[in-house]
Parts: sequence; structure tokens; C-alpha cells
Amino acid sequence: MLEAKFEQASLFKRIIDGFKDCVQLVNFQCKEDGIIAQAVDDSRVLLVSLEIGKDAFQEFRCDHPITLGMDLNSLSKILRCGNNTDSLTLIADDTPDSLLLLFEDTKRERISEYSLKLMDIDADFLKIEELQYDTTIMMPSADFSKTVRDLSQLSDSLNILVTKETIKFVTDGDIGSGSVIMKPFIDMENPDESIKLEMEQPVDLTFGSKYLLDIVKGSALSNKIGIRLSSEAPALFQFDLTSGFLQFFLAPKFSD
Amino acid sequence: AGVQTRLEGFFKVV
Repeated sequence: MLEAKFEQASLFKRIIDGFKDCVQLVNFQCKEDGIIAQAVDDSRVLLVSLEIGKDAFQEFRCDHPITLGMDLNSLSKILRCGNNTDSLTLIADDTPDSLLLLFEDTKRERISEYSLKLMDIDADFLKIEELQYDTTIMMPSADFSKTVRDLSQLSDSLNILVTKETIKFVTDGDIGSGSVIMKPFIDMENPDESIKLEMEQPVDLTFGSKYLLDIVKGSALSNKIGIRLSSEAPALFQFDLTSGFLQFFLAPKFSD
Repeated sequence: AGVQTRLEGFFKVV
């Protein structure tokens, strides 16, 4: 039996909103220590990996491992029915064909109950080994989101160049070109506003704008984004939860 | 610009 209670439904809503536009059918694997999910977009370029640790829940109980195959469009419809400040409990039995979602507004003694039909989803699982990265950036997710949204208007590709002291985002399209240059700095008063850069090797990588636009939808989950880049592997974009994370692995574009 | 690579080129499918 699974009984997983979020103190506020808004957390689960923000998690699902963070990746529902790039993948639709997702297996959520529930175990005693939390819920994990992995899914690849239809073009096989972007991989989403989610981990919600049990400490992210107000209450969590999962006696036997179970897999919940869900259509995120359907799940979103139900999540919109609850208020952000309601608590949300996910309930499923050991061999479930539906998931019960229970929204509770304790102040007003109002309970809403929805049942979502589950699906058998035949999905490949990609084994992600611990990768070596050339560069790690930690920056405000809002800054990254704005940069991606601004520059993506000009081209379907976005170039990220990192040297010792500089992070440069560059785009070059039919209507013109643009670049945003950032330098690492520490904001003592607002640590989340800091930009940190650890560089082993300089990188010069190109990514599809449409995928980066999908990734920045995770920004509602965290004030910060971790970006790990390597010339030899997909880039990793990570939003941390209080316990767990939402990760996006994005395969780069290479020159002809 | 550039050729889009796929994840399978980097990760193992299990």
C-alpha cells in the first residue's frame, strides 16, 4: 500500500508542471524511501529523472514497491482541481489499477477525492552512470530561465561557452544574434543570487532551444539551477527539492 | 546549426 501525503498540493503540481510538456506517459516507481520516475521525450533527446525522497512528504508509507503508470495530461487535470494550499495524499494498493488523490482543506473541513486510471507503460530505462563533467555552474534559476527565453527567440540553437571566468550564452539566427555574458560572483546577503563556477576544462556546446525552453519550466521548483556540462556527454540541468531533485539530461548538437 | 544527437549515443538502454 502507498500513502504519500504532501503538506501542500502545490509542491506536486510544480513538480508535474516542471516536466509534463516534454513527456506524457511516465512510470512512477514507489519504494519505501520515496518515489522516482524517468522518462525520455519522443525525439529521444531529453531525459527527465525525478526523485522525491520520503522526507519531501509530510507522511510517507510504501510497504511494497509499486509502479504507477500515468498520463501526465490526465494527472494535471486532476491536480488543477485541488487548491495549492490543500494537503494532497496519493493512495494506491499493492496491485493498483487506479490512483486515489485526496485533497484536504483542513481549515474548511473540505475533502475532494479523485481517482486516476493507471496505464501499463512499456518504457525503456536508460542507465545513467556517474558522469565526469568538465564544468559545473550553479546560478539563479530565474536568470537562466530569462536568458534561455530571451535568446531562444532568435534561433533554434543556443550555444553555451564556459571559460575560466566567464559563462557566455550565444545565439545566432535569421533575424539577428545575441549574447549574454555572466561572471561568477558571491552575493553575501542573498546567497541564492550567487553564480558559482567550477571549471576543469573549457566547454563550447550547442543545444536545441526548444529543449532548453522545456527545461526552464522546472524553475518553479527551486531558486537555483545546477548545470553540469561535458564535451563528451549530455548536459545535466538540475533543480533540487528539499529531498530529491528534478534532473534533465540533454543531448547536445554537434557541428556537421 | 549542428546535428542533434540522441541520448542512446551516450546512455545504455536497459
